[in-house]
Amino acid sequence: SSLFIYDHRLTLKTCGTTTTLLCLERLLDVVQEQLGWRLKNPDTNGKYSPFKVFYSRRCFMFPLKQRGIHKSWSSEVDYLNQFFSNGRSYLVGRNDQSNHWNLYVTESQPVIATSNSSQNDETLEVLMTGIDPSSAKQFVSERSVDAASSNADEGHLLGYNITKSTGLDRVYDNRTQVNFTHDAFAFTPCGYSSNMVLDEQFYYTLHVTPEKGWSYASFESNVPVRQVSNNEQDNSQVLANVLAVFQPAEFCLTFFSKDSLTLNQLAQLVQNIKNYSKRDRIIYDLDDYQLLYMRFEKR
Amino acid sequence: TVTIHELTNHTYIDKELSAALDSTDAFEGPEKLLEIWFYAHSEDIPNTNNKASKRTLRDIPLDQWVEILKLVKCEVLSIKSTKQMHAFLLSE
Repeated sequence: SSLFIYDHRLTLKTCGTTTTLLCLERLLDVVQEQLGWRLKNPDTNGKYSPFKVFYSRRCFMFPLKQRGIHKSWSSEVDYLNQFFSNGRSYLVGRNDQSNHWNLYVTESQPVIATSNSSQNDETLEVLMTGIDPSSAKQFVSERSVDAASSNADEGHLLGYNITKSTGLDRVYDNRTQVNFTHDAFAFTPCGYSSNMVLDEQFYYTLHVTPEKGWSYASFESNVPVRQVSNNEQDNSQVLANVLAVFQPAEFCLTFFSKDSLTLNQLAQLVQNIKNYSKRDRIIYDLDDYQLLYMRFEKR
Repeated sequence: TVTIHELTNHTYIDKELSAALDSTDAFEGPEKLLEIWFYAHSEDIPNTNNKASKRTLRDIPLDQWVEILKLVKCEVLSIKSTKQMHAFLLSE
């Protein structure tokens, strides 16, 4: 799991049977108490009105193992609607399949101040299942769990080694030589999480559960690929680099962008991926963002 | 690419947790992803303390984040901080 905190926004991505949404009430209280930010809107029955909220997840593999509100998408949406007044929920993909994707997103609030920044925010996420067994092996580490040997910090060392051996630190072609920050951890008995930060401000994160029968890996990134690669690389090549590491039997790709040109270019670029057949391709207009969802299966 | 230096420059690291963490049966696969933009840009953050610098999410102390993450059933393994963000690696 990972948490990324910027001055004005945060991203929390949690795995397993975590209870992500149960932090909302306390989080919003802390932000108001500690920072004095006024987040409640008097026009919406006292509900919170941050600039934008996204909540998403692929459908669970074992929904019955989840706790409380996370047992069903409708419960999660009801819970979110207790906090936010202008949310919309989407079920993306085929409802009759166990591999669709769920999204909750609020309408953007009007921008209060005029900002000089015209940053094009974009997020690429690749969710992979059925990792090739030879690839999955790379994410199994043998070490003993022993609190007494805490000085060794083997989990971080093994995480570092996995990052290097798999080439996951070379997903992006860092032609501009921006600063690269890395943090990875290899779990016992298996599993891997890593956070990579480029240019002090963009991240990509990977989470891998290589267990046979229900293996899964995720890649999420807000790195502006053309910027850091000096226009030498695009997101289709990033996708190819990620797929080469995991060789999944199936994956879905989601891409949020404010720039429809970028989104349409990616949709064209990934029409034909070697060894994979496209199963779904859906584009949504979401207020000030566009969303591309595509799902592929190995031939 | 990453260098070995990245193992020694954490902003925070919980070595005891990292040594003792056993994730057997912890993983389910698909993650839950929550993203909140309190403001569209950092420049839009209001100055609420009448001081020269604005207070931002990155000024919230670590113990508060630990408390919030407990509600999520996550613990902080390690943190890397850069000029513009904090990146937390969490248990689970």
